[in-house]
Amino acid sequence: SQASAGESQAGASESVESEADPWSLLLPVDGTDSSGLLPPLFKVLSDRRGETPKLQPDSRALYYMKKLYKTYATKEGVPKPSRSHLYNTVRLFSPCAQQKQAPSNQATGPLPMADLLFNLDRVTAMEHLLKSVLLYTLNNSAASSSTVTCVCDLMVKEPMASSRALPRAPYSFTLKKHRWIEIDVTSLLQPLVASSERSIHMSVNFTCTKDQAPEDGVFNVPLSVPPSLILYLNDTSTQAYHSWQSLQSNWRPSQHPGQANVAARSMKEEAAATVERSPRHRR
Amino acid sequence: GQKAIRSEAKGPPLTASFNLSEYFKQFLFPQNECELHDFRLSFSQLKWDNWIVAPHRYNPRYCKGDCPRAVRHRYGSPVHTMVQNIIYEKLDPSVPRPSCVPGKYSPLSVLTIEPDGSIAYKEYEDMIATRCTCR
Repeated sequence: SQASAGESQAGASESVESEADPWSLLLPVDGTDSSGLLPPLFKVLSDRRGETPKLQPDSRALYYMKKLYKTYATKEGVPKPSRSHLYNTVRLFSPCAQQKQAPSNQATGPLPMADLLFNLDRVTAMEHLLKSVLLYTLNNSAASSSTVTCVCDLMVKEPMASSRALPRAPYSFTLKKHRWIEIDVTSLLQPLVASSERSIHMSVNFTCTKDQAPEDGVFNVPLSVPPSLILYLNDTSTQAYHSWQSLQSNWRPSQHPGQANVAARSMKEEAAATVERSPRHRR
Repeated sequence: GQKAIRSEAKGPPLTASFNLSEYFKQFLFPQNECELHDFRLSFSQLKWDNWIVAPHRYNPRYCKGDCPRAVRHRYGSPVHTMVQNIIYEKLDPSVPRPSCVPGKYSPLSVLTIEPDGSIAYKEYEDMIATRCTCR
């Protein structure tokens, strides 16, 4: 079968090489609409027909997402059964244009008040938000072993100015161990994403102190700003993989528990009856 | 069978082993039996490697081969498959034999760069055949 697979592979690659544009392989010869012919992934990519991404993502963001991919899937792209999460989509957004930076002064802590604008157009209506975090990358100059406690104030400015700050749960982390700092902003973004808001303007303010020497006042956390925004989503469309469904399909649920039990009981009674009837079995 | 053996006895002396191996051949599974085959596709072949960060290659696999007559337990085929087999063999050969098709799939996880520069990890349903069946 390897030989036959090799043949089919060689055959296909010849036909692919022979065609200047591989799209002719995928698109229907009569030029009709290909949506019914192509699987969703191929449809999405064939719409981009050989272009190259105009905007390249930030290298640190790409590194983070590659690590996430390796955690969730094998080299062949098969989701690992060990994964226990319900989200089947993760989107990482870099801020569009960093808005004007409020001057950093003692009051706003070591980090300048960062104004961030995220455009979430790529989030589809079928994708429901389960969790979202702001992801900060620590500069490698942060390799000090000090433990730092930070308080993060986050305010959403648009679409509606809600000066609701995050519950000021102090985030404490040891700089040496962390390459990334994740600030959970789910409670703040949930209503916005649910209301199909796709442009989010927020400001973030970090105030950190060293645990060993709080008298030193605020500590200059070497964060490489701006942060990325990561959304963990559950895509409810039919094209997406729903792990809980595959769990259910392995486990055959009875129509109604009562009904199933009745069936089981009657089968048991039936079996007992046949045993009684045939003398041989009785021995 | 006695008559047959006696009548054969008059013919050229056939070695018992030859008859037996011929006889048992009919019970062997067909050489090109229905099973899963690989087909490794690289996204650079389709010029999608600009957009797809991972995986680099995609092996959707496919099912190919003849369905043996005893499909019940080996392929988990429904009873209908055997009915169709009997119809093909005994009643009407224009009815096709059971076909070798995928019976189970697994999803595919893809990491892509979006046109706006954002990065997306998505899991697409039923993109890899993992088991064949005869139907």
